[in-house]
Amino acid sequence: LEQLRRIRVECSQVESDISLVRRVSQGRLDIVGHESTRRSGAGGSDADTPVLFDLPEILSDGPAPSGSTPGARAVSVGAPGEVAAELVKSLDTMASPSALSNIETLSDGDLRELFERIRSFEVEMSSIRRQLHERIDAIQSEIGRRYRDGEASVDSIL
Amino acid sequence: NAADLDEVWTRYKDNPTQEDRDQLIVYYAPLVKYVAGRIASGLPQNVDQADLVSYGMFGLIDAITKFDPERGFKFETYAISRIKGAVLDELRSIDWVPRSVRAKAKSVERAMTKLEAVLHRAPTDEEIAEELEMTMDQLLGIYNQISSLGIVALDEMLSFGGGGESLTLGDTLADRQDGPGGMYERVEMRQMLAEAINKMSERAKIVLTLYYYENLTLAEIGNVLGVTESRVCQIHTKAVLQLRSRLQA
Ligand SMILES: Nc1nc2c(ncn2[C@@H]2O[C@@H]3COP(=O)(O)O[C@H]4[C@@H](O)[C@H](n5cnc6c(=O)[nH]c(N)nc65)O[C@@H]4COP(=O)(O)O[C@H]3[C@H]2O)c(=O)[nH]1
Ligand SMILES: Nc1nc2c(ncn2[C@@H]2O[C@@H]3COP(=O)(O)O[C@H]4[C@@H](O)[C@H](n5cnc6c(=O)[nH]c(N)nc65)O[C@@H]4COP(=O)(O)O[C@H]3[C@H]2O)c(=O)[nH]1
Repeated sequence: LEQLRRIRVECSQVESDISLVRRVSQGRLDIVGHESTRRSGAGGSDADTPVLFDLPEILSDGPAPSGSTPGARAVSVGAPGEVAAELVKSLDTMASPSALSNIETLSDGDLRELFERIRSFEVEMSSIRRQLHERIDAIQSEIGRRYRDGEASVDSIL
Repeated sequence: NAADLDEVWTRYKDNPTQEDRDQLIVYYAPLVKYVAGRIASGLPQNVDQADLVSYGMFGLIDAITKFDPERGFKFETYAISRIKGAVLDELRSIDWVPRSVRAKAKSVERAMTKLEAVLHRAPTDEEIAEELEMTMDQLLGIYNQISSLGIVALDEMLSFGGGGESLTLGDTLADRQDGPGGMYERVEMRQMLAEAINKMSERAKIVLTLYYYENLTLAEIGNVLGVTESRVCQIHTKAVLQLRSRLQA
């Protein structure tokens, strides 16, 4: 059980970093997407509103799939680890900080290219994350089975 | 590319301008999405996520203003804890838990404390319901109401750590040993909570341990105990109320 738990903790730490970088890349993607929508004149945001005002709308999530219980899982807000730092660095080489903070100055072509680069990065993060979830959930269901069948007891933790 | 970011930081710290600050805000803003998403995960669907993001933005701006690049810490780590603090503080100050539900939670805790003093063990739901002169269904209904507000509401009711960073129950017991400072308090808290959990009823102990220490979902815990997810949810709510009544006693 100790081994299983150690693997899970390791996977969870990587998953936490990947989830962080995934969220960051989604945020970047949505900021870039918002700029291109603004240019095409669609979406009600007035052309002079600085992107800063729209950030709460841009950065919030769609509704979670129905039937998800709030707090189904204990979730903590942790500090980014080494994996996250490395991945953000590589995201920064694809989507430079100065491009992101001066997005109105990019040409339409550059904007579209920036969008595509961030999008393929996000897709990759989401896919790694899905695989990690499958692995973690498999471990969790085995750990759960051991508690259910009496092979493990919470007293050993406490 | 990291170089132009460092440039903006240095320029901003030497001479704070709106323009540089806005550049930093836009670059780091996705961190707020991360924090708001995680906090929203413990809240019911009707909480407006855009609101959480706006509360978080204040935390980010605060972090940018206060950050000292010379100290060698990573900005992201500092920013995430300020953003989280800002969102939780705002949630607490708007007191989004309805007063009636808070009052019910308080009366349940009072009943638990009183019964525990008399029985020298954790009271059963039957005993609590009797003490409060309500039916079992009514008591379970109260647990449901509290938990439908989201576990964060419970965590928030249990947050400790007067040292600047407000720790919730979830943070204290998390697998990750992260964050500078407060590490020792964390270990102490973890110890104290483990002792308090150890004195609880078997079911409560199992649910709390599996949820916080073993990181199982409510549904997975349901499979362990052979009950529904919503039943685990009720047990979890009762257990957290009980923990709170003990730690405050
Ligand atoms: N409750 C919950 N559900 C989850 C979680 N992760 C994934 N899901 C569910 O699984 C679906 C697929 O996720 P994905 O493969 O990561 O694929 C995702 C991801 O690649 C991307 N995405 C997700 N959120 C955002 C966002 O805020 N901005 C952008 N630009 N892309 C996003 O779009 C795809 C589709 O997203 P959805 O339609 O939302 O559909 C999501 C969502 O219904 C989670 O942590 N909690
Ligand atoms: N082992 C395991 N872990 C899982 C699974 N799904 C999510 N997690 C982890 O649990 C955290 C909380 O998920 P949530 O409660 O659904 O809460 C999510 C959800 O409300 C929202 N979210 C994230 N991605 C999506 C998405 O693609 N679509 C939608 N609609 N919401 C999302 O943001 C919140 C935070 O997301 P994250 O920071 O990524 O943090 C996630 C992720 O690290 C899973 O199937 N197995």
